[in-house]
Amino acid sequence: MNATLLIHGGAGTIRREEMSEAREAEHRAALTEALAAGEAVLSSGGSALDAVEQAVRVLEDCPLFNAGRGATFTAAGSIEMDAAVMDGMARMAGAVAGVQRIRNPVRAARAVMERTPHVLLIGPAADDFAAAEGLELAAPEYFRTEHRWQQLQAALAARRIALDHDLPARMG
Amino acid sequence: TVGAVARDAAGRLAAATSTGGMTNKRAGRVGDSPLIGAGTWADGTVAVSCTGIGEAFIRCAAAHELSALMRHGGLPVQQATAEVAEVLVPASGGSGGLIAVDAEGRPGIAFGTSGMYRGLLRLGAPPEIAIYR
Repeated sequence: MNATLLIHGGAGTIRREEMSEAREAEHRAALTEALAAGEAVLSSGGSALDAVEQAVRVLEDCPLFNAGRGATFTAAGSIEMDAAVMDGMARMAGAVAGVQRIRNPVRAARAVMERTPHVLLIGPAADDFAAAEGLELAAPEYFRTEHRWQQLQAALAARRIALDHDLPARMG
Repeated sequence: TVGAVARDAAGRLAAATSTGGMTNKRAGRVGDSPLIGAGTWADGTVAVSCTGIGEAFIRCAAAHELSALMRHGGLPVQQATAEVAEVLVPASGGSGGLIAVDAEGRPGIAFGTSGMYRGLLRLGAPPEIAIYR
C-alpha cells in the first residue's frame, strides 16, 4: 500500500542564518501538522483528494505560510488569494482566483470542481459562490498579519515584487 | 504558496495548491497556482504542485510538462521534477520548486532556490520535514 503524501510551504531564498531556531521550529511543527492531517485520511483508506485538501487547509490556517491566513499583500494593500485542486483519476479540476473572503480557498476550489460545470471562478463572484455554498468566510483582518504587512513595506521601498520567502524573514 | 500531492491506497492521485501570490504584486495579478497545468496538475501518471515565480511556471506549463516528460519521455518522476525545476522554469525567466508523486507512490522533489518548506509521508514510515537545500 504505497500511500504517499508530499507537501510544500513555498520555495525561495530561505536562509538558515535568517531563521531563528524558534521560528524554524514553528515552521516544522506546522508542516508536521499538515502531514498528520493528510495521514489521518490516507491511513483510514480515504482518497488522495481528501488528503491533499486536509493538508492544504492546515497550511492555509497557519499564519506562517502564504495562503489563507498569512497571505501576502498586493501593491494596493489588499489580499487576493488563488487555489486549485485536481483529481487525477476523474481528470476533474477546480480553481478560484482573486478571492478575498474565503477562509479556505482550497475548499472553494474543490466546490467549483464538484458543484459547477466550470474549472475556474474568479473575484467577487467566486467569493459569492463560496458563500452561497455555505463555505466559511472571514473578514479581511483575519487574513492580515504584521509579518506580511512589513514585507509589503520592504517590497514597496525596494520597488520589488517578491516571493513570500525572498524578503528577510525577520520583518517587524 | 502551499501545496500537497498524494497517492492513496487505491492508487488514485490528487494535487492541491493555495496561495496569496507575490508580495507587492499588482492587484488583479494571478500566478500559476490556480491555472491547471501550470501550478497544479494530476492525471493517472503523476500529481504535481508548484511554487515560485508564477509567470515562469505559466510560460512553460510546468506541472503538465512534468507529466509529459514522464508519459512521453519515459523519465522517472524525480528526474522529470528536476528537469522542470532546474531547466524549464529558469529558461522561462523564473525560479521555484515542485513536489510530485507518481502512480506507484514514488516522490519527486526539486527546487531551484536556496530552500523550500517541504514534507514527505510514506504511510507506515516516520514523516520527513526539510527546509534548506
